[in-house]
Amino acid sequence: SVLSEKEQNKVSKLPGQNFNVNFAHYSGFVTTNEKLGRALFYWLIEAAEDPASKPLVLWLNGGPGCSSVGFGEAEEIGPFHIKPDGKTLYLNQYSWNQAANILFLDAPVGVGFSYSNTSSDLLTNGDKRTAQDSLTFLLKWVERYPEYKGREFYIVGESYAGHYIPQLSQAIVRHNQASGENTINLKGYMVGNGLMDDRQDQLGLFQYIWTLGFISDQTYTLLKLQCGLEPFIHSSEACNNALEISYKEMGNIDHYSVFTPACV
Amino acid sequence: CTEKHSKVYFNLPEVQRALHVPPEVAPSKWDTCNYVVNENWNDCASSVLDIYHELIAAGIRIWVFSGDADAVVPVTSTRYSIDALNLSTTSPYGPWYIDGQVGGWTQQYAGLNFVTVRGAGHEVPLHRPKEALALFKAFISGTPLLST
Repeated sequence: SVLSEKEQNKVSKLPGQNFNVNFAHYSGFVTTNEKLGRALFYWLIEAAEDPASKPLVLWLNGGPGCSSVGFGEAEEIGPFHIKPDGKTLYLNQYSWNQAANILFLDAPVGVGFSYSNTSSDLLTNGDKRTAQDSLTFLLKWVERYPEYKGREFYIVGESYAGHYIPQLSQAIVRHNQASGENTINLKGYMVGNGLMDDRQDQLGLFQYIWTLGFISDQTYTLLKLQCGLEPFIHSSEACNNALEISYKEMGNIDHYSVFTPACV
Repeated sequence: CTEKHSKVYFNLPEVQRALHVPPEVAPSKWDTCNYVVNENWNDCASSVLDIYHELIAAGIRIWVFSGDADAVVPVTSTRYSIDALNLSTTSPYGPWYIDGQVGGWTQQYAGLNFVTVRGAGHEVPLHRPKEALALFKAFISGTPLLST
């Protein structure tokens, strides 16, 4: 018999998985641009109980350039977490698929297993194309998984996904308004520690590390002077130099979790 | 350190086979972040606050949360950005609770719900998994977090 694309994408037991699970999961690629050969990698992990009654949630990590599979699935909200040996898995008891069907997407091309047959695509990614390709991905993905057409849909993520999430949400809302369709039935989104506005994000960062006592008064003043009007990513050399001084003063701490010992 | 474990696991050929990644399209080295992509990012909006206004008007449920131990995009940044949205508040400011402990603080604005997660870093579910799951359940059900 000929397997459907969905059935072909079904994942059986993973290497290093020494436990049974009571949910199905699927992974594979969806082509978002036939001409250039752009394809995005996804991993759908269905809800542990009664997936048909649960919403669909798309999880996105940031970077830009970081993997939702590598971070979101494997160390944050997914059920399959990896032990320090890098080979065996354990079940995350707080996996979010207790409450929803979770779809991890690596976008844009170049992230994780997502790829393009046109190598220059890796040098021309950006906010607009990521939103457009992600919308194309969703519209094609629900053709493979029609049971999710019109299903209550949410987008959640963190960091630079503070750009991806509202931008993709806007693309979905505008697509639905233009087409009169509700295939992607977006109900809401949730962003954690996300980039929202360069100016506010910079000011808030400098105040945070100054008020917690991580940097000196002089460096706080220097940061505001050199970086206050700079983009949050890819800032000027003068701003980067000021940031370097702040990093030295903060010492060998984990900036992503300031009271956690740095990983050595 | 968990990031290092992912870098080992997802480079295993048997894992790539299990996830239906054909060898001919697999990257020569799978990595958690692609720095070529990052360094060659073309268009980066300086602000997405205008999109928030558009989506709030469209009736989309929007929650913004922040782990308060993050020095990359800290809670102060998020507060300034929300302040710039100029939304009116619709609930009193106050803590939310989990297992009798303060999980963080929360504020409902017109069209947006703000939640902090106490002790969490940039990756909130990594360091505060139980609190993050409670937050997620509240978000998808559209119900407030426990205030007592």
